[in-house]
Amino acid sequence: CTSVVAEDAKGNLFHGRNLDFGLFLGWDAKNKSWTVSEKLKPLVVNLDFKRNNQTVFKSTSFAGYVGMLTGIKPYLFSLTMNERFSLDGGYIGILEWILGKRDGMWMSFLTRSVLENATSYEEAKFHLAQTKLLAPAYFILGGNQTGQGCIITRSRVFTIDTFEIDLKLGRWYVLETNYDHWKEPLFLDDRRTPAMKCMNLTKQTNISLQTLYDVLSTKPILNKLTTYTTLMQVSKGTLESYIRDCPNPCMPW
Amino acid sequence: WAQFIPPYTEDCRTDMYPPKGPTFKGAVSWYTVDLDLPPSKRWTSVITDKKKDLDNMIQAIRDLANAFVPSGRLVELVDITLPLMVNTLPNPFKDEIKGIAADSGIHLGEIILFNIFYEVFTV
Repeated sequence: CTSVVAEDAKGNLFHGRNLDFGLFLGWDAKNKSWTVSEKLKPLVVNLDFKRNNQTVFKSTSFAGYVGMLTGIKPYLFSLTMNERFSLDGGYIGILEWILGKRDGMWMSFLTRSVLENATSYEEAKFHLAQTKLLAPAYFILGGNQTGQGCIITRSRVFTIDTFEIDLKLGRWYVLETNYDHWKEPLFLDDRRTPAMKCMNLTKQTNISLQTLYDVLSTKPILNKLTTYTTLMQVSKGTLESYIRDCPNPCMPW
Repeated sequence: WAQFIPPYTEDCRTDMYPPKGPTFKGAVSWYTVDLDLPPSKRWTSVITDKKKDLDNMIQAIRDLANAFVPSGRLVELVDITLPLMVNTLPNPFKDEIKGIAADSGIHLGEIILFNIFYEVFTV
C-alpha cells in the first residue's frame, strides 16, 4: 500500500492511496499476476453510508468486507490504513481473542467505527492512537485545516509514533508505504523513495488530486498487487476511486 | 523512461488523469449502505450485485488452502471453527457479517475469514 496526505500552497489537503493486497496468495504465471489480487478487483465498490438519508461517511471497499481501509467523513477528515509488519502481529491478537482476552479491537472495525462516529480530526486521531488493536497498523489521517495530516504508527497496544505535516519544516506531505518512516524500507520493496522523489518533483505548488494520481500511477508505487487507487479531498467532501492494472514489466510488489 | 530490471522504476508519470490507458482497469460503482436498516440487511444491495465475484475470490482462497492441505481439512477447519467465534465479534459487525453470508449463500466461516483476513494474514 501507499498512502499520502499532502497540503498545497493554498492550504488544501489531498489524500490519496493505492490499496495493494494479495502477496504470495497464488501467482498466475500465465498472466503474470497475483490470483487473489485479480479476484479482488471486481469486488471494489464505493460506498455511501447514510443515516436519516444523510451521508455519514464514504468509503472504497471490497464487497463482503464490513471493515474500512479507505474512507472520508466529508468536510471533517479522511482516513486510510496500511499494513504494518511485526513479529508481535495479528496472530498473537487472534490467539488472545480465542483464549478470551478480548479488550483489543479488530483493525478494520476500529477504522469503521472512527469513520462512523468521530466528529473531528482530533477525535479521530485520539481513537486511532489510543484503542488497543489485535494487529499492528499504520493509520494515515487527513483533516480539514492546514497542517492536519499525520501517520500514526501503531503496535497492537501502543502508538509508537505520530508523524505530522509541518510546513515550517518544509514537510508539506506525509507518505507511508509499509515500513516505519524512521527506518529504511526493505531493500527489496522500496516504494517510498520513488514516491517521495515524484512528490518532490511535483512540488507543493502543483500538488492536486490529478498530480497525486500521477504519483500513484508510477511504478513501483503501482505494482502487481495494486487493486485500486482512491483520491479524497476533505474540503470538498469528495472520494473517487479507480481499479488499476500494472502492465508488464511490473514489480510483483 | 523505465528500467527493465526490478524494481522497474520509471520516470514520474504525468498526465495520467483523468484515468486512461493500460494502468486504468475501470471505474468503481457506487452503492448506498443505509445505517438505519438492521445490520443484517445493510449489505443486501451490494451483495446481490457482487455475490458471484465474492464467491470467485473466496474460491481462489479455497484453492490456495487446498493446495497446502489437499485433504480439504483446512477449509473444513475454517467452516467449522470460525462460526463458533462469530458471537464474540462486536455488533454491528457480527450481524452484518451474518447478513452477508445469508445474502451471498457463502459459508459463514469463509465470510468471517475474509473480514478478519488482515489479522490472519500476518500468520
